[in-house]
Amino acid sequence: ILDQLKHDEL
Amino acid sequence: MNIFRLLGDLSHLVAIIILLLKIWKTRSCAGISGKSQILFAIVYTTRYLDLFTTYVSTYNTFMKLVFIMTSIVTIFLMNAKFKATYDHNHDTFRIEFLILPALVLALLINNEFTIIEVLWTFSIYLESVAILPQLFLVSKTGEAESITSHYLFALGSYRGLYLLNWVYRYYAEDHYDLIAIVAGLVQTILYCDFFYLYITKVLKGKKLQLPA
Repeated sequence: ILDQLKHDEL
Repeated sequence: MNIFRLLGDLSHLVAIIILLLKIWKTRSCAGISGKSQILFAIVYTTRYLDLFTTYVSTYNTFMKLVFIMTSIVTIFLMNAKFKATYDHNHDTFRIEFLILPALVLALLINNEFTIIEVLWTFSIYLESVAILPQLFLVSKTGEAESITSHYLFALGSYRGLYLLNWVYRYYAEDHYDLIAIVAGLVQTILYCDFFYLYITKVLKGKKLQLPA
């Protein structure tokens, strides 16, 4: 889930 | 980074540049909703708080800073430097009717109940409806300058391109975020009526004028 919460979009 | 995402970001950047150039060159912010601009500034500052916690890439950091700073510059130009040209009388949308529901929804539906994640979610919900005061202003005056139409077209295209990016990422990377997707869908749908007028009128050299 942590990876999903790393928002890599703007 | 795929082509849809890149085109979306560039479209977003172009929209902001068009807006700033319009205000600067014509020395006027007539036809622009200061309320939508305030909402966008809230959107960027609440979404990009992760600048302090997470590093994604130089590109990512750079774009976030550009969006935050240009939104503040736009508000300054509208409310200080070119204040006399600002359409107060027509810009009457009550933004608390957008901010409060977005906040409540973010508290209820989010990926994780932490301050930074709730604020990110709030910014996604708020962005989806942040253009409403601008569309409201256009409908009140019944028309928009073509430069304002180009701005709106670029700004609307950005989330539409993101939708394609999300479809691509779902299949290519097995990555998806339902909150962003649903909000992005709502955001793009709100522009549909405008897109129709833009394609049928502005691109044919006519002024964007709403039927009386």
